[in-house]
Amino acid sequence: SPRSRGWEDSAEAPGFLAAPEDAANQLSAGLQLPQGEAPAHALLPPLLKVLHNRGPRGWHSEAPRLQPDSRALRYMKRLYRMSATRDGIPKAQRGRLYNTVRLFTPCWECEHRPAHLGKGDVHSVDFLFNLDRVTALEHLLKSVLLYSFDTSVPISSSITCMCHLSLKEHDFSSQVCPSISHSLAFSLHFDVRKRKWVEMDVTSFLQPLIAMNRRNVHMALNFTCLMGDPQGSTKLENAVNVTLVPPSLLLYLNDTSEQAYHRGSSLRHGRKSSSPLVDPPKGDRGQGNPQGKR
Amino acid sequence: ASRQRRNENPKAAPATSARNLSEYLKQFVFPQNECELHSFRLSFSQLRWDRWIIAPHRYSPQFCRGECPRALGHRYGSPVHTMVQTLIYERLDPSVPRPSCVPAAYSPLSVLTIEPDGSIVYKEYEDMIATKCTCR
Repeated sequence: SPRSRGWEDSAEAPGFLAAPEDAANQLSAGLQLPQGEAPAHALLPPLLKVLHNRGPRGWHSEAPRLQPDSRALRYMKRLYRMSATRDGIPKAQRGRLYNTVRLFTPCWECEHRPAHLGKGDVHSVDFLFNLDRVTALEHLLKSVLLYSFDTSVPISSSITCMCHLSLKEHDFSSQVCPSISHSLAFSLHFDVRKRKWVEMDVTSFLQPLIAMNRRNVHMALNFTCLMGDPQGSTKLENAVNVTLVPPSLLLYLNDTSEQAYHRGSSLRHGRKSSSPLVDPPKGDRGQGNPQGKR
Repeated sequence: ASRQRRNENPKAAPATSARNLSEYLKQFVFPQNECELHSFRLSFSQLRWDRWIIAPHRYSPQFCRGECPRALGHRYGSPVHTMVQTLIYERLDPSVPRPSCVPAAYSPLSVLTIEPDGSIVYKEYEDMIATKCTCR
């Protein structure tokens, strides 16, 4: 409503309130606002204003949203259930600092298959993550690569994969091919039955890039997988042919912007009312308790 | 006074004094629709936003509605200014608005959304659910 302050002044409404084209059309039809007229800008309620700010043609220029990977969606729904109640109230988890988690799937990946796929051959995959959605006010706390492997072998035992991850720097000034700036060798061990995600912490690996506000992260992964667990016997003849599902990149962030929820910040939570009077006693009207009237 | 009037003019209808008394007391009666928190639940599918807001499915922002009583006292945690505003409205200048019933405290909301580039974000937003009302 025109009276609502706050978002009216700053186009800083929370991101998820930026409704896409159809909701905005519905709203503008309801408000009988001229489509895309500049003067209407001042009258727009915050929701439409956020849309309008997306450019002179507002929501029409909004490209349709790309649909996320279904596995990634399942993972994030599970993360949501662990972090908030059914009504969306954040759960108080001790020591939890993040108030934002972003999951990116690679915008492209290309697998270099060896000429003949012999046993124990090294697979190598290149993939690129675009981090444009990370804002300058979102500080990286932790980053994780989420692996999942497809194997055609219905095996009940576990698999061990030796991986070598390298970060490729694109020096666009010189046309030489990308140089490798960091590399990381690690082994992933997982039990195929559970087909769980296998998480690999790459925080120290990515920290410098995120700190430099790098928008594109180009990685190369070489891996070979053997049947069995690292303690047991993983002889080369146990090599198993697996296909790497393109990993997702998970960023745990602390959004320091005004609208984000800051745990334990005394300024915002539990502050006393500004009046000299103490907080009203239990059962006061403010708690919506009619019996508390008298 | 009403007894004295009765003695002077015993036929005077007692109703007039009773009416004056009720008029006088009216200013202390608490308004029936006093300022308090009201529940309101919406689902993002009603707004057709469920295509990109994955969770929560329903959201209860709550809101504050009702009249602010004259005798606020400590019940709403209102500053003294609120009572001064009421007196100005009643005695000096009715164009000055009476105090309004507004939220005094909020709680956050966790939202899971799909971004335009297809990435997925879990975010906790401040001040998304009104939890207490006050008169200001």
